[in-house]
Amino acid sequence: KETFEGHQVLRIVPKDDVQLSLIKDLEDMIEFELDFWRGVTDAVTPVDIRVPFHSLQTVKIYLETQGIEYSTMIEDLQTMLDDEQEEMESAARVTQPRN
Amino acid sequence: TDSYDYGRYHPINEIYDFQDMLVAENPNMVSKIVIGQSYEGRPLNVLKFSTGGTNRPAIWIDTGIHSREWVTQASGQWFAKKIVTDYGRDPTLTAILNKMDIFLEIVTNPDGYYYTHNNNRMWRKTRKPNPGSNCVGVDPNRNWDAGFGGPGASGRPCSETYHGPRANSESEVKSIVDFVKSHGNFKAFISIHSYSQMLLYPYGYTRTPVKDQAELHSLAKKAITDLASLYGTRYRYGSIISTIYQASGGTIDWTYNQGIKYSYTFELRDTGRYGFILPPSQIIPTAQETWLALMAIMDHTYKNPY
Repeated sequence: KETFEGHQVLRIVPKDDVQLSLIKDLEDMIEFELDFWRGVTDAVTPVDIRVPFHSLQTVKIYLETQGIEYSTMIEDLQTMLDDEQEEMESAARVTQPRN
Repeated sequence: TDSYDYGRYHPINEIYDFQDMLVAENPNMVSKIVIGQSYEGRPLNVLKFSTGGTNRPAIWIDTGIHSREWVTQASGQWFAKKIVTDYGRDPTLTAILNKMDIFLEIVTNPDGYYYTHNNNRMWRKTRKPNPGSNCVGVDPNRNWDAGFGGPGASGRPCSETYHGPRANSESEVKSIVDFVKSHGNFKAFISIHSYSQMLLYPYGYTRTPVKDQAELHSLAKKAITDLASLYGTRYRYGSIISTIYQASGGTIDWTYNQGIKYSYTFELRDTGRYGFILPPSQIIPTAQETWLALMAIMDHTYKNPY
């Protein structure tokens, strides 16, 4: 099972079309293995990107040097997935006897 | 199915069991049609809700075409139970079902859904290998014969928006295409995704407005207003290309071009804390509010036959 320790989801709000195209350029940098959860649409609509741990520093430097503002929507994806899995398993334990 | 836990995410075998239970409990209204098989051989189950007649005008709803969008398959199970619960109680739904059929495909991408539970929670595409590439899968919402292969999809098999080698190359897509064509009397087609809270109508592959744009736009406004009335969840709405981005080979562009006027795509919650990892506590509120929008679209379809 693939795990996502250290992966973060960054929320980027492009200010203008220049920044939009800079973010679009990120899409073509396939070595970063970025996963666009919310794609590039127009200036002001947020873009959410899952960034693997190995690309995090490079991507953040890229955004900061271009003056592109971002926030961290999910600090550690695997922690969130572990919680989700735990909720599923505990809920299943509860409902199993009833079924 | 009264004791089924709609407030949690279920693995695929439990969803299949749920579908069979619902059919067994409602033999006079619910039947299961297997419209095809996924690449890995799983059945593509469609629940048919009908109170009689043959080949009545029909409404299609699908969830889970992008497998990681778990709140959509979960909402689909809640919708199924809502239909059988409200028929005979809710006058609007009763009127609709007395004249129309509803078809609901809950797990539209079963191979991908199984894979998200057992191998990779982030998986979105189908699971068919791509010859000549290490990367597996096609984006099933770029594989339809509507602007196929144009801007707004990728030709790279490793991309999340890979359109596939040709239109309808994915059996999960081709099976719906064949079913819709053979049925021939669909009047509304609603494909449900998550996330980002939008209600979208065609087109995605071209800036040319659809001829029914004014009607689709005003109906979308009514639908999202009803949706927001429950918990205040705010949606944006409009055509795919003007509201989000250019996307070619999309489901509802093809269905609209087949003459199914009321073609819509939903993007359910959330706005940006959890993305696809929406907590299960939000499943039922999401399904409840979405249902109000679905009812607006279905009621309009029923009252405006064409």
